[in-house]
Amino acid sequence: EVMPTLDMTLFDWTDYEDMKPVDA
Amino acid sequence: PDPCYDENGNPRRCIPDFVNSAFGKEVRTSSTCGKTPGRYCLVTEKGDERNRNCHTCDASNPKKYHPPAYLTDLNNPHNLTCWQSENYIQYPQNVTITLSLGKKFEVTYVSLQFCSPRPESMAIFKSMDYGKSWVPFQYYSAQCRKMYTKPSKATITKQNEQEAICTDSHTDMHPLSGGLIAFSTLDGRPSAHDFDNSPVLQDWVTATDIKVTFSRLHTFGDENEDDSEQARDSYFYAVSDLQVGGRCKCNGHASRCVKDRDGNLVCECKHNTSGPECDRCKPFHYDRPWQRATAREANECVACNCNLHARRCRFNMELYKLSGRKSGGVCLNCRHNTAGRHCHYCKEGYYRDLSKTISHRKACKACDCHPVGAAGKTCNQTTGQCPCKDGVTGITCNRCAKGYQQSRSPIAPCIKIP
Repeated sequence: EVMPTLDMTLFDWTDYEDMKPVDA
Repeated sequence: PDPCYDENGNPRRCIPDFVNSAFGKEVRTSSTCGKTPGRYCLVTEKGDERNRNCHTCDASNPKKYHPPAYLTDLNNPHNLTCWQSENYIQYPQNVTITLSLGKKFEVTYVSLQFCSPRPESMAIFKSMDYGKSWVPFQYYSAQCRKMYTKPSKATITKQNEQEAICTDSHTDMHPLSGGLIAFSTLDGRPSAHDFDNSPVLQDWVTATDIKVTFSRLHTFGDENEDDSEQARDSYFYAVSDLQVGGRCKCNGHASRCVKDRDGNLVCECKHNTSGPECDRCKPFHYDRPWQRATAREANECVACNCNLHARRCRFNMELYKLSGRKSGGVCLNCRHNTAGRHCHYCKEGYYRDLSKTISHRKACKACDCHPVGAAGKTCNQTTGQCPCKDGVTGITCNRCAKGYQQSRSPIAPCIKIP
């Protein structure tokens, strides 16, 4: 059973703007 | 076959041929007869009887001139050609002849064959910096102490092997013509038998220019008598052949010298050496220090080992010593994401692609760690495994592990399933 890759659109960057990758 | 390599292709010491490095070269003289046509007289002796035959020296007449070129032209004993100075240039005045060899030579002897009587005093000098400075090579005088403040025939010791000595040999006035002065640079030098291991003597015999100063004429003592004019016209310096025997200096790393694009004489360097005297290593061959070749060891320069990832390197003595004097090269500006003194591992953020050799251009691959799932950007050098956050898995940390699900927090991207 292969787990799906992480979906970048699901993450909430509200408090982590400085961590947000450019392409996210 | 190249003399600098043996039949198996291994490097070995090689030296250029022994030549008369003066032959055909231009000689500068401080005085040459005939600028204005003038008389000179040749003295011959028969028993006690002395005869003078007078001639004209005329620089504009090929049959009567005595140019400096005669010093180094083909020496035909049956048809001697002699350079000749002006008349009666007597001490304290002197006459100097200077020869540029065009590059560094290891001089074995300097010889002069005279058409006139040999000088009462003369000195041979050498330069190692193309005439900027001069070092005495040898003095000849019947009065060493008076003329050159030197004792006659001083003994040479290990402590003064680079000193010129003065000798009164070859200073008698006879023969009136055809006398020879030959100076051997290594004669009487204690370390001569072990020249290979004597940097002092290697330095001593090295010259770029030779200068001979004729300091005092021999005379019959009639130069101050009433009819001294004819007598004085008999006293001048005249040389038929100046020879400088030696080898082009190439430190054992070339078998010949050639003219470069600018017409300068340079060694045809082998053993990965370069420079006019093969006195340094050629670029990128700095894995060990440059050394002169010896009979036992060619001491060729060795290329740095950079696995084809760098074009430049430098030598590091500490590393060389630590390696047991094997290797001291340090590569500069490793490319293709490599690092280390030999560009032999991958730099941070990259890992080895073991399916390729280390010298392959793509031997290092980017880690490509996931921006959220990985705890850092540096992966394992050999496996490429990135450091994953809790609950995350995959070589690049791009999935949640079994029993976990993705959350909304970039800090804890995977949380346990309740």
